[in-house]
Amino acid sequence: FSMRKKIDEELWEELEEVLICSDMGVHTSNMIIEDLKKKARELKIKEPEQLVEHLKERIKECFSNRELGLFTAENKPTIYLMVGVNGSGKTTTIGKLARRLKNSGNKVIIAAGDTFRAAAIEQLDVWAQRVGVEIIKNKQGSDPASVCFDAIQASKARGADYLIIDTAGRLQTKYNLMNELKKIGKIISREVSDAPHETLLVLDATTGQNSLSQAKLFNDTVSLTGIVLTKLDGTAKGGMIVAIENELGVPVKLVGVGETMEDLQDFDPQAFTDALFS
Amino acid sequence: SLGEKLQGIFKNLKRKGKLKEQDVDSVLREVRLALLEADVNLKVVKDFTKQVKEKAVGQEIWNSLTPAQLIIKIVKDQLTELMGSANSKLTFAPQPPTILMLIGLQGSGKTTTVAKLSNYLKKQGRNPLMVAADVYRPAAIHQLQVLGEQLKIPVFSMGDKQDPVNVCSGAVKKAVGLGCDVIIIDSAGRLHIDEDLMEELKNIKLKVRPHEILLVVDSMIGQESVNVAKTFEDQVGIDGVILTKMDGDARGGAALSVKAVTGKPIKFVGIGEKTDALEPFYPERIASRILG
Ligand SMILES: Nc1nc2c(ncn2[C@@H]2O[C@H](COP(=O)(O)OP(=O)(O)OP(=O)(O)O)[C@@H](O)[C@H]2O)c(=O)[nH]1
Ligand SMILES: Nc1nc2c(ncn2[C@@H]2O[C@H](COP(=O)(O)OP(=O)(O)OP(=O)(O)O)[C@@H](O)[C@H]2O)c(=O)[nH]1
Ligand SMILES: [Mg+2]
Ligand SMILES: [Mg+2]
Repeated sequence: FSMRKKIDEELWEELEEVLICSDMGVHTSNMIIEDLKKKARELKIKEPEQLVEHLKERIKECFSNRELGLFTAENKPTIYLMVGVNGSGKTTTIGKLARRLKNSGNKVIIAAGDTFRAAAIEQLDVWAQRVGVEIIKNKQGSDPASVCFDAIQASKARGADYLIIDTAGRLQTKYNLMNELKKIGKIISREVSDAPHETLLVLDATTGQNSLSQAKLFNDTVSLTGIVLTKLDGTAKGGMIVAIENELGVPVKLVGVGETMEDLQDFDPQAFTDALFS
Repeated sequence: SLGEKLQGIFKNLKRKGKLKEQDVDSVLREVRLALLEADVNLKVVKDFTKQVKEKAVGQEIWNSLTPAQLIIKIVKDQLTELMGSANSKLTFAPQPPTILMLIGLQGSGKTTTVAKLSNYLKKQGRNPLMVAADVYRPAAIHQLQVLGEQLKIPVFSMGDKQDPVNVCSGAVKKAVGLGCDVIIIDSAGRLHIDEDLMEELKNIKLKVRPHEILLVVDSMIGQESVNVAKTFEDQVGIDGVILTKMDGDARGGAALSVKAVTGKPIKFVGIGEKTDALEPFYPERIASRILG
């Protein structure tokens, strides 16, 4: 953009296309550009570089007024429930999160709540061994709600500070699977008041406009408290989280930037916004 | 839906009398919007709407009694033509074993699709061998073995300490010994920008010469579909595409983007988590879905 000499219709189109290409969606990109045009008129902006700076500010505004960081309950265990569609990165994220919490001196237990997919329990078990935390699991095919129940009892009995629960991937349009998730949420809140203390939607950054439907339907089912945006180490920018934050008020709290247990970072609005234009 | 939006536009335009070029542009904006909302890549959308405009002008839509229907028909026909004919044929080697390899981004559905494809081939009377060449992901080998047990299809593995190149060449030898006529290789998920892992794919290709390399793409992928597909095609070379998770409500615009940028056909579609949830690709169905 520093190549451009003046602000013209072509530049506006170019800026809007950067947003669309980041998966922000036409509707949200359009809205942000219209806001920027208003601002440019009011402030009589003449320089393209200034325009880009204001655009970044406008995008960052979407992320203000938010709960940063994961909630910790007054009484242990603090319970985190990980949900999301198939293959988004839930199980791997649990390994990373368990590692982070353990490193800050907490006793962490993880629950193998995916009793359906082939080798899902074994996969989480490998993470438990790697990180050095306890895992609660049942047989393949058993009721996920009963695994959650057992995990909560074990966490209380063993004084765990944190319990992180894995669930099976499910497409948000599958009515019976979403009902199963609702039931899991109810069992958790019945056993521990105010739990789950965080219900995190694990969302693949390469996802396009379907992410809004995912966020809406998962939110309707289990009231999301935040999003983990995974695979941001790829080339996708994850722009659809702007629409999600705008329309649903669900904040991105963490980002996944790789496949090892260290690859978890706090969401950084400045870094995210800069990356949209890099 | 796009159809209703176009009807509305043309109703208003007809009141003004004769249609002009900028009227066609307002119609094309709706087409562009529908395609972007369906996750078709922006550059692909631009090329596509340009082609639609040429056809629309050529067919003189303003003389039509039902211009909205005509535009929809042009768009649908153009989409269907671009997606190629229904072609779920796999290349089989004149001398067995035929070697198929599935590649793609993390979590796209490769391992599950290897099982589905093997099941499909077994039902066709072939004798498949699945190859556990993902030595990185925790329990990836176990995942394929569990699927193999469910389907009564053998799985070749050398554990997770061996180089995937050695695993694949070992599998070819084993297939001959077992009398298997088709080998399906499950590879580890990888980023198209990971130089080492892309190199690994090139090395596997050099060593075992797969007859068919299939790119597995999650149907909910957004604008990066073009970058991803093009990079895999340029660096490794692909023969076809399998689009997964089409049992969801993603519009699947990636189908158009991937075909447009690689020219390679979509051969199969994944429509569920079970091992029988694989369908051949039907271009007109996907075209309707993309248009909403
Ligand atoms: N590059 C990259 N890969 C990731 C990231 N997070 C997860 N993955 C990979 O994505 C793939 C899927 O991860 P899983 O943790 O199995 O995903 P899941 O949501 O539990 O999948 P299901 O349980 O099958 O629904 C694995 O290959 C992970 O290594 C990330 O931040 N970056
Ligand atoms: N609903 C649905 N789920 C699918 C489909 N294909 C695969 N899945 C699910 O998607 C998730 C990821 O599938 P995998 O086969 O593990 O994906 P992968 O590409 O091998 O993952 P990595 O090896 O980590 O790269 C699993 O939960 C599968 O059950 C499909 O067509 N529909
Ligand atoms: Mg999982
Ligand atoms: Mg796999």
